[in-house]
Amino acid sequence: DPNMKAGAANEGVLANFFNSLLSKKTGAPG
Amino acid sequence: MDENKTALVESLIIWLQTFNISAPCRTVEDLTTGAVISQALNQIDPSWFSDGWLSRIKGDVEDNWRLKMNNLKKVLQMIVDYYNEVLAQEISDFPLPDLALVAERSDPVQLGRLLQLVLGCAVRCERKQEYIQIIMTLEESVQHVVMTAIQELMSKETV
Repeated sequence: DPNMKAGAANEGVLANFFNSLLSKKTGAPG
Repeated sequence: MDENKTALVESLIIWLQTFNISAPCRTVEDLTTGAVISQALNQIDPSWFSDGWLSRIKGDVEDNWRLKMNNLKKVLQMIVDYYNEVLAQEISDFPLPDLALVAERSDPVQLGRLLQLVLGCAVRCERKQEYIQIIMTLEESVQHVVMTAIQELMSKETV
């Protein structure tokens, strides 16, 4: 089902983005 | 109103509802006093957006646009200082919201810009993990708007 595939891909994009944000160092210096 | 123009503010209002805020937080009008936004900021980083600062945001402003404007100015100034001094991020390329339009006309696009800056504080603060994980539980369409808003902020920032 192409809709399901697109949905899963979208979910993957979101998860990748937020996980990469989680692993970034906090902006606060020190 | 153009759906694209209101998508940002609508999604960010849904996100704001995940905070523990006593005042109503459902419509654009609910947010134009600055009271809800300042409560959210106080939860995001209470050491910067302190209880003392929060107490200077007037709660009972009703439809007085001058009082709303005073509150919103205090909120925006403190957010800009937070980016510069705590997060060490310059956001000079990011178009700051027109607060007069928010206070006088409840402009959803300008309010969206202000909430976008609040979002940027949440996903960069010391407790960002908590806030990002909450965002990841929101509906996919909301997450998408939030992601785009963060990406736009990041593209305008310089360390």
